[in-house]
Amino acid sequence: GIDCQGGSRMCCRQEFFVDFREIGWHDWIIQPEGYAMNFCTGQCPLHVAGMPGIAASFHTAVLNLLKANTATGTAGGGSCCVPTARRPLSLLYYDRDSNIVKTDIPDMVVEACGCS
Amino acid sequence: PRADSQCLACGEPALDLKSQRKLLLDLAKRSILDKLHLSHRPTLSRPVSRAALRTALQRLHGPPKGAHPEADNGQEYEIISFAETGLSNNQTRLDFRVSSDRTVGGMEVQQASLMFFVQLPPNTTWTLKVRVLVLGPRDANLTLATQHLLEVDASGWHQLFLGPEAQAACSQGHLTLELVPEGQVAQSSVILGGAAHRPFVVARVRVGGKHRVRRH
Repeated sequence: GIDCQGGSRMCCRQEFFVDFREIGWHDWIIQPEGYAMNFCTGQCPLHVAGMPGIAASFHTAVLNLLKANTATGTAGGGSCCVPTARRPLSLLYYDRDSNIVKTDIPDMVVEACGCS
Repeated sequence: PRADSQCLACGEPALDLKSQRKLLLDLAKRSILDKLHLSHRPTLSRPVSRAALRTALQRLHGPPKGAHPEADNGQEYEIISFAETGLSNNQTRLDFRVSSDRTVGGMEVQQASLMFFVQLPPNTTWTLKVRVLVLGPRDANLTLATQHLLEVDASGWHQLFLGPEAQAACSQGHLTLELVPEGQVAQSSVILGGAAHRPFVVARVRVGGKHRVRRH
């Protein structure tokens, strides 16, 4: 996948770090110190549908599909910039009874983006 | 981006950076609270000392091996609950509140164990009875559900795996244990005070997941 830089308009991953101290949550979340709430943004023109983050064969299949569709005059559906790889967020925190709780929240951190 | 620019993804007029940041921070808070099945951030009732936190974390294992919460969309938690202690006629009573914040989908306690610290005189063996007390279905009195007997022959931390009765009590959110010393060793051998030696229960909990789907 591609990380967003400057004014890139194509589909890319925008990093966004939430510091728990900045939002006043550091008193109940013991670890980690923040959460990388990365997100996907940018455009997916049809000629890159199925691009970065997804196997090239998928990209070829999509292009062939588009060629077939555009041949009959109907343009293929839109392609969206979506997460293609994610990882869990491990949290250690206090609950309302001051118990210490440890859990892994699956699929919370976006690692890569690509065009659907 | 400039105020008059467009959002890259949807073409709507872009937000100014300050509003965008506030929107993203609110989204991050909402996302974490939803995944923890919390309606709002917890307000701590009883602060935990750093010493107790450090001691307990040294005993908290990594995520259960082979646990695949996505497999049946349940989520695994490990919970450390520190005891509220009291003494009644030479018996030590430990009260634990394993809060049911995670009430969405119900809590299933898969394993629970008691960790306690003992300071014994040299060359002494101490027999300890641990009684599991539960609230009766209709009355507010505690009744004996089961008891464990264990021999302690060294000072330091000891772990006692608790059975299904204690796990069921934890699932209901409240567990009471009574430590009854056998023989002549004074009750004061079990160190209850002192921030770094507070007894605690470690519970391995699953919220949601396959069995709930079957039940529906």
